[in-house]
Amino acid sequence: APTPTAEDINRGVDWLTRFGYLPPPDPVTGQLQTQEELSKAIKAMQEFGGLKPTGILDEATLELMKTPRCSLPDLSQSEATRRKR
Amino acid sequence: NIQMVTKWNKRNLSWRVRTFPKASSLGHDTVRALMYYALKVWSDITPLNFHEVAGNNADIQIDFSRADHNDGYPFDGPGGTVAHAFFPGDHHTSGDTHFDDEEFWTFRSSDVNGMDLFAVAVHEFGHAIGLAHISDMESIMRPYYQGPVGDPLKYNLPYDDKVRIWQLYGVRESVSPTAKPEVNGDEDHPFLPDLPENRSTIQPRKDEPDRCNTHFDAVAQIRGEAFFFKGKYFWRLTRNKHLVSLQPAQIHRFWRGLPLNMDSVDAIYERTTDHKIVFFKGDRYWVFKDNNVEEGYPRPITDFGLPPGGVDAAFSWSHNDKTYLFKENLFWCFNEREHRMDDGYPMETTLWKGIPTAMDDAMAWSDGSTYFFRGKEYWKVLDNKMQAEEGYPQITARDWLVCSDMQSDGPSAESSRTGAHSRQGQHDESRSENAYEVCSCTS
Repeated sequence: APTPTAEDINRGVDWLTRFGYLPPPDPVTGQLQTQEELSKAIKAMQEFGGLKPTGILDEATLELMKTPRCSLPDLSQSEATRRKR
Repeated sequence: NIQMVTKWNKRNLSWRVRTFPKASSLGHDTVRALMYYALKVWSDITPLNFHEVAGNNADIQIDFSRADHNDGYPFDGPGGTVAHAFFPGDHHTSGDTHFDDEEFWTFRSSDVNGMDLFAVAVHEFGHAIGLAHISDMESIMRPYYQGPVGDPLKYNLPYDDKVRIWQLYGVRESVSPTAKPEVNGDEDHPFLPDLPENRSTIQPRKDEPDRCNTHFDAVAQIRGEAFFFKGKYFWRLTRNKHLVSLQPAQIHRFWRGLPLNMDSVDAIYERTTDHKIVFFKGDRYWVFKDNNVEEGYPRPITDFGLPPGGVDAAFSWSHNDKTYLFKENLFWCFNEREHRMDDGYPMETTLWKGIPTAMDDAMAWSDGSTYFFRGKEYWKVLDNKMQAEEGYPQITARDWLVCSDMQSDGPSAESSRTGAHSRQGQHDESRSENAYEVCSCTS
């Protein structure tokens, strides 16, 4: 499968944060999101969307991220944080 | 599972469309009617009552907004995020529902770029009364737009969605969990026009077939929906057999890559192995990934081991993941996994008892049955049997395409042509005896 471009990854991280799969980066500690967190978040999004949970930004995942949708997040922030923990 | 969120303590909720879409062909009355019916989907089965009010303090204030509109959920133009709503609560925005004014909002339209306003409104009002997103592919509360959900007057919430809202509010007195809510005619429901209001842009095209008076070139289940193909057009039915639009869509505008001079198709099926869609026409076939043809097609049907001469019907049988191809009185069985025809084929179609030869097409449907279509009639074969059910053939247009006044036991499909007419609002000059235009309208 083609590897996602840097732009895809950025857009993917933004999308995952926006819809509750990734907690926003912590402004106080400046902690960045780790690859592991990102992979977990992608997997959560894939399971939620009915895709195969590969944990990578594959074509089907990028395609689903482009699908028109409701603005509200799919998971509440506490849920995402709990996933992070 | 997603945690439950807040709910309304009161049962009577007011709503109001404060702003309307600026660039949509939908008039204000149609928008208000669609909101009314979208709310009614929920009030029909719960003790909630919705009433429209004027003024700025409705519980559910509905706006069509653009880009950043100061609520932390900026819209992003066509596509992307299309709408949102705020959960119940005491905050003044609780229950408010916003639609992206830059979406192409449609109603009863087959336009693939349109966003069905009714479908999105039902989803958002689910939020406004307390439901969160859920991953269930069938749910109206899935976060992704899944296309039109059919006729607002007939729409029926998926059962799991009913259960979830019943957990919040209980069941409306007049409804038992299993009874179908009745819409009784004597309430003053707002009028929903049959066709989009600006008729001038959607006049029936001259070569547009009449779905109630025709036989079909091909019928297929694709991604769970039923597609009926006739000439250059097709009709589409949702999973629960609701016609997406009375107006057919043009094949070439949806299925990209077919030759523009192709005036019809012979047979179509969705491959179970990779969910690609195969179109047959004459001695050639095309393979589509979603609605774009793949490179390298068309190819000859001899790829399948079929003789030249074309295919009448094709369907993929979920019982064995094999594809059955019919031509006149013969049929073949193609093994998709091994990419070869099963031994011993072709066989006589008569092995399928009660099924006609030289059929128009066949379709495996989500009820596990297989349907065979010829002329204006269809036959049903249950599960993995090879015998038509008692009581068939029946009339295709009546049972699948929202047509009425058909006699299924007429002498023959063709001769029953005069017995059928399209039920909703279609002009049919050919029937005017005294040179007046005839228009039938039943809603």
